[in-house]
Amino acid sequence: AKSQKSILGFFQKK
Amino acid sequence: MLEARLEQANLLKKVVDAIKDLVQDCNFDCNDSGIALQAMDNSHVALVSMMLKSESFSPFRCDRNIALGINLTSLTKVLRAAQNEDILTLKAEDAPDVVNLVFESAESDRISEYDIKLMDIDQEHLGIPETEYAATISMPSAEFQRICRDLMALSESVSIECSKEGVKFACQGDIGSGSVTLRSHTNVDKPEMNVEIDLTEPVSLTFSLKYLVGFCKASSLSGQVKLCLSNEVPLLVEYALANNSYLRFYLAPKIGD
Repeated sequence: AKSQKSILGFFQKK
Repeated sequence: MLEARLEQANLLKKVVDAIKDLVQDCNFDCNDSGIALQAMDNSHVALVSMMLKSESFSPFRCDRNIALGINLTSLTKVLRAAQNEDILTLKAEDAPDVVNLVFESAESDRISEYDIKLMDIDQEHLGIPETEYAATISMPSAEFQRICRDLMALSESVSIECSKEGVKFACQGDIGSGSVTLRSHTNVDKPEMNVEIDLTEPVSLTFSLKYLVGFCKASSLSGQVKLCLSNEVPLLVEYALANNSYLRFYLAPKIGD
């Protein structure tokens, strides 16, 4: 099964 | 101070309605280029990014950067008091405790005025990298909404596969499976019905339908929606508004086997 990734894994905090 | 006058309250009503189930408290960041909002949902799976350019208002005045921390449930309550066709003016001081909303009926002499108490929201801003997407699909927003709703009846996830054959939305669930395939299509009489697929390399990604169906609440803002995909990066779902303003949603993919 695929698992849901977090948006924080792609976009960095400024 | 901020003073921003919208010809039609409808625009703000629709934008807030489209995002209020995804994000609850958010800063409306005002500066001389317009009013922007960026917020993640509680589970950090999706990100909403709104930009209402100063050109979308007439007049627009904002001397310095002002962050208006607003609870969207409160804003919804107040916006319910505005008629769709009302002229809406947002006003705030430089270090405001409240944001002031004035609704003016173009047809009568009715003026309503509301203040919403502001919140101090410590919000992180995320840097969204410039991305050359492998596939960009423009399609009728109502069509995208229908596909997402239809497939959600079968499954909680959808795979979006884009190849030179077209774009295929497919799902598998307990009762069976389903798919919808769209090919590029030009309707000269009704350009809003066009399907345009711009592909540099094939891409296949899986996303949660619950979020996509939520994004589709923005469908009434624009006849067309743009989907931008690259392998293993968040999907961008964009509703373009007049004057280069936009409402964008980013959704992290489901990855792994």
